[in-house]
Amino acid sequence: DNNQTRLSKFFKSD
Amino acid sequence: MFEARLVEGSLLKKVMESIKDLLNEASWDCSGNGMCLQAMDSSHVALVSLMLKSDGFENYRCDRSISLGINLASMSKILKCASNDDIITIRAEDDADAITFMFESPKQDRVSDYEMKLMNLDTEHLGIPDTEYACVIKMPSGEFSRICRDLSVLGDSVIICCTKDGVRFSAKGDLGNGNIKLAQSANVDKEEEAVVVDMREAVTLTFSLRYLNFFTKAAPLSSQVSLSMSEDVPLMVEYKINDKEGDSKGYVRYYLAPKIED
Repeated sequence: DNNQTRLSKFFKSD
Repeated sequence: MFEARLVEGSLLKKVMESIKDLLNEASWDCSGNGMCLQAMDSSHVALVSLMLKSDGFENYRCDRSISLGINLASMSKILKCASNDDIITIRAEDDADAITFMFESPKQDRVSDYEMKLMNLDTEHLGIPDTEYACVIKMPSGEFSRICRDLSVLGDSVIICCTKDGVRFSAKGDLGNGNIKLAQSANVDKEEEAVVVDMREAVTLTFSLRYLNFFTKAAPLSSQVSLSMSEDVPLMVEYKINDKEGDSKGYVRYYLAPKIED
């Protein structure tokens, strides 16, 4: 799904 | 040594049902505060963050913080061996390679225990920033489940539009389109039946219904669900875990990255 963003765009690894 | 005893064992069964279709494996991080789990689904679009507070258990002992790597489908299968009114005790020795579940009937006349192998998981932990959301919608959890189920008939995505007048859920696809509008409850006798919108600014966002339908598996945990939204941040869907008396035992939170509208 090309319109679906991933969480890594918003949340960074600790 | 880790040991946690939950008299209302059905809560743990419901917690497992709320995550097992979304996640294959995850670590239970056990500390003095309680049992926490944070994991993303395999496509890294949704994240589960759940907490079972130590004071929500009747007995809770955690000598040192441990991380228990679990195959969630296996744990779910084992918890299905517990009756709904069973008392459930979770036990793990320090550095153990297995976890034990003990199920006691309320009259203590039937006691079963199951040992399950632990996994070595190298899981990525994400920092979730504290967010002041533009809109927080509280509604009956059954209503949210129904909306997600009904709109899945029409399309793969739902547009959630939150304004001061209420909330509109919309979906469209090949066969047509559908809209469900919920007004804020003017006055309700029962708090669990209320629709309440706490809005700083209006928000319109698009989300995958497939994931929202996974989240609604948590509805048996709580009569109310809250949806927290801001432009361009993941949606947070929260089900509080309350016992029969209504006391808080923790929460299940799901985060879902928004879709970009065409």
